[in-house]
Amino acid sequence: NGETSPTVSMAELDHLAHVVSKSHLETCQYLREELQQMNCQNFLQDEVESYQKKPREVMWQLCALKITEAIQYVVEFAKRINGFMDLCQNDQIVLLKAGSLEVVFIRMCRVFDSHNNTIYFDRKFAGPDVFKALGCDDLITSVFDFAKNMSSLHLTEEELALFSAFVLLSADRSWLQDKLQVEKLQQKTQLALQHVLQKNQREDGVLNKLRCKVSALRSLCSQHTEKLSAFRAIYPDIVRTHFPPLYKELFG
Amino acid sequence: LKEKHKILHQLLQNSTS
Repeated sequence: NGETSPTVSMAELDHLAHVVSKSHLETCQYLREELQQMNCQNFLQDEVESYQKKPREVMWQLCALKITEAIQYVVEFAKRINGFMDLCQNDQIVLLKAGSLEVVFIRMCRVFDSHNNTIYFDRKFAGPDVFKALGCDDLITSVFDFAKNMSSLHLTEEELALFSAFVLLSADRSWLQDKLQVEKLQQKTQLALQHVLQKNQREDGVLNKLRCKVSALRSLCSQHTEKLSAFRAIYPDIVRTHFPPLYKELFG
Repeated sequence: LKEKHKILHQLLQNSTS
């Protein structure tokens, strides 16, 4: 009869799915059409070698810059999710500090070319070998594996948008002041995601697969934090003077 | 937390362009 559960109607789920999907498309940094036009231009071998020859700190600084650019789009995405701006400012900061990089990793599957195992980076598509100078091969492998797994689900933009919002609105983040309000928002987002997956006749296991992605995302973020502190131990001045301020604020 | 995250706080305050 159109009632999904006493608190949330089908119409409300459709509305939420529409708003989140629109927010995602407005802030996704790269539209799929743009990406298709770029026809997966891979870096040439000499370009790959020039990245590999960069000093470690220079490559780190470049990657920190690219991550920070992507995070700024995620902040804009969050601001457009209805309910997010009604949260107290403390909780908005907590959710973005913990979740913005996770959404960046989710969004990476949109710019991942599974045929060549390459990812859009610095104007072309780069394989893991481009990032050798970072000295974080295990993290890079995990990032590429995650992008490959996510892209193998072939999620629509609407499904990706709702999953991104679901991850961002994690009620289990520490330091939340109004956990209950975040929980309510996350539950509604999950219901909207389930509703869209059913509407798109996705097979049942997709939601469970997406739930498993949440722990993979947490592990990617802690790997990133470990690598950053190891790097900063060797190059404290580089981080302080050359890394983007927002990056230092979030991960410092 | 707001004190330690001035940039993020500012981004959140900016109107959604």
